[in-house]
Amino acid sequence: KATSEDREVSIVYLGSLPHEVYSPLSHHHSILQRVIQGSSLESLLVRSYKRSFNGFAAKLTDQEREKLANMKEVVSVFPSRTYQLQ
Amino acid sequence: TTRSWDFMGFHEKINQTATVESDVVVGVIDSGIWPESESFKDEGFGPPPKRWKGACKGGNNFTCNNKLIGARYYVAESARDGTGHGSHTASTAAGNAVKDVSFYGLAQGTARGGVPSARISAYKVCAPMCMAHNILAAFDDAIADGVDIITISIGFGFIQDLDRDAISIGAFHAMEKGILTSNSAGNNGPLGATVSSLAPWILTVAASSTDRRIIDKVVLGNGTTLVGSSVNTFILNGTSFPLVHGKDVSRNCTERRAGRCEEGCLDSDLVKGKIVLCDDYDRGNKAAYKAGALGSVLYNFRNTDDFSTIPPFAATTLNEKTYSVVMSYMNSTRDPQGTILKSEAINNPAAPLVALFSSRGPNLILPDIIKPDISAPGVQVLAAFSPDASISTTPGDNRHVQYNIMSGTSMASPHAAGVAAYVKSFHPDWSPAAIKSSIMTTAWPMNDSQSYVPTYEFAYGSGHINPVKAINPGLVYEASKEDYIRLLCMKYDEARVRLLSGDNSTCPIGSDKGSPKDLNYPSMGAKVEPMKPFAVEFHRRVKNVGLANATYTAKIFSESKVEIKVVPEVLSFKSLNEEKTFNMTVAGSGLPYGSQVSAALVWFDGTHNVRSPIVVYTA
Repeated sequence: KATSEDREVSIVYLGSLPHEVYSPLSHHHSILQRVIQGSSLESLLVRSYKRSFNGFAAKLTDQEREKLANMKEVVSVFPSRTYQLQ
Repeated sequence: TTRSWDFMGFHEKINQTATVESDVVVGVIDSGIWPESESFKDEGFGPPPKRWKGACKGGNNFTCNNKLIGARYYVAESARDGTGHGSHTASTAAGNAVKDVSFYGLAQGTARGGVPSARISAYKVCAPMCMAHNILAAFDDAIADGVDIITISIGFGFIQDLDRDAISIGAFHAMEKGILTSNSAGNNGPLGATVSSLAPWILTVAASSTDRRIIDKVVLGNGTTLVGSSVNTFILNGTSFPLVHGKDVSRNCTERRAGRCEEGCLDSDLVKGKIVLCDDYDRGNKAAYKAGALGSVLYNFRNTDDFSTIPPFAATTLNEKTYSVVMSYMNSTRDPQGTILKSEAINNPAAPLVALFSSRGPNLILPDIIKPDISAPGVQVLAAFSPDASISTTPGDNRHVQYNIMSGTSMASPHAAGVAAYVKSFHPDWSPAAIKSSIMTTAWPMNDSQSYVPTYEFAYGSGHINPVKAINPGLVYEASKEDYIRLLCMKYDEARVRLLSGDNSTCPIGSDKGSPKDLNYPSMGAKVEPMKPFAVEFHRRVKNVGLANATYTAKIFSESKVEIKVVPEVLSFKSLNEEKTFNMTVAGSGLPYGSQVSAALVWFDGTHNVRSPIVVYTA
């Protein structure tokens, strides 16, 4: 079981929102559910992007990120890096 | 902004119609906003545009008004600006015109945004660090809220692929909805390939100087006066004070460390009432201030006159030449004396020059797309700030101000966003690519004479932004979502592209795939093999947005030995929005490693100069 130290906030980018009737939040839950083991989904999901595009941010381990990156509905998975004011 | 807009010939109320402009909403993704600032008061503003879907969710004690019509925060306790940066950028893009503002008497004038009658919606993602997942959340909301233009003066600093960069992703979906994103190029110049805002759907903005330069002076005991760079608002009470070098006022550090005034090296008893010379630009101020010195003179080894910080006490920075004059004087007398004068604004006839700190191309992700795209004022810009008790202009400085002077590509991006919003107010139906094209093709040509190794277009892009001309470009290089999708097909497989587009887009295969340089971009770039012959073809189409009946002739400006051909050389339009295509070939041979040739294509109809830079370079 991964500890909180093993987890890093990561972005799971799913591209555009589908045009058909779609529930982003339940889709995000279902994707996340497929890769996490033994942790509560609510505590890992940080944010859902569902108004203008599709994706979510969650606290993930390296292994979970790798699994997600191999899913066909995922465009990219990457750690939420720190940007700076310029 | 008390000088930047006027410097560009964009004088107050020039062609601006408040009623149309007030329909434009500028989204500012930054460190929040100071809602009580004069720059964001709503006197004379009616209710938000009917189509506005945003919300004021700024947190406790945060109130929006008819100027600041939206606020959201993703970090900290509220959308209130915790650093001053967000208020600065928001007021530069779309702040009210506020008369008689200054920074302790410096840079006095009317501070204003590019579109003073436009509305602002603030999205706070930095406090002061900015996490990618919050940046994406801000884009998600700003797009859905219905902003027209987004400015984001934030960057990662390193190169990331387009599908792993929060700003690139957010701006792509903004573009889909007709929203242009202006983004700072970064402050990692003048080294090459440091620009990190690389997506072609973003307007990437470099920083340049205006004709107002703020300087200060060091007067030595022998009467010599030297010009330094800092924004020093402190007046020393007296005419002359002892000058000491860091290495002579330390008891516990090596000579080198003490000379650089490293923290803990300066002896408080030995620096009190004296001006300390430090061989280090970064550390000197802080240490000398903490040790209780009266002032400091720092050696700026970068020799950058265009970047100046605001010291917490009387201090200035000197370049190599002037610092050595002080050192020689110190060594020539037993009792060296001097003083530092309060800063003053002088005329800078060399402007606009691209700032040395501004990040440079080429583009490491898409080498044939020239980045940055444009230059805009980003040096010593006075704009709104946060007068919060917990915020100061500089660490150690306990003064608090409503308006502050800042430098960076952060200051350039909102200038470009202000111009984009201005263009949008005249042409509400123009696509993000058309607005971007109008800004790029009407830019003033620039030079890069300040750099030791000039990088020309990779420093300033298409040139200096020209708001007055940008509303009437004559022709635009249009690009739709499908054009960008076609480009993405060159990088990603069809399944991934379909996820990105949200539709059943198909990717061309084989030779139909094309090349990134075929994107209908308003500048033309190509990376070629060193020391080999080359013949690069560019395919472009232009849309007539000037006069219905117009004939444009191609003019090539080139001092290099490359051969450039445009076919056809004349484009005749019979109606507005008519599109014509042309091909351009650039041929040559034997470009050495690390070299670059620059030229320009100008379509001219007797009124409009539609200028595109051409850059061919080697690795």
